[in-house]
Amino acid sequence: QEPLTVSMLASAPLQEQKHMLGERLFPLIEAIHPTLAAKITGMLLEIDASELLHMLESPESLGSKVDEAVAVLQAHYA
Amino acid sequence: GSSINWPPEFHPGVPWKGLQNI
Repeated sequence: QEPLTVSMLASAPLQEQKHMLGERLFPLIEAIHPTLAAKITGMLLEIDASELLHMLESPESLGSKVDEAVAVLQAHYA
Repeated sequence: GSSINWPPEFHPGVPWKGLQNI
């Protein structure tokens, strides 16, 4: 699978940009949190596309955002 | 949208509607 680039995203409408990012993020998130991956991905897609692109390149950034999202989810459902 | 349905779930292969489907 080719890496997602800024120019690939720039040519798509916002909703489509988020979908493309979600397709890349989901398997990475699923590897960390199989049961919550769909909700975590949905939450992270509220973040700016430029930051999401960075997270795709940086496992540390993605991991810390996933941890944050899980904490928010757990508080939400508590 | 209702907080009960938050957050929206992303499923591969399904077009992303984001917050619209809440």
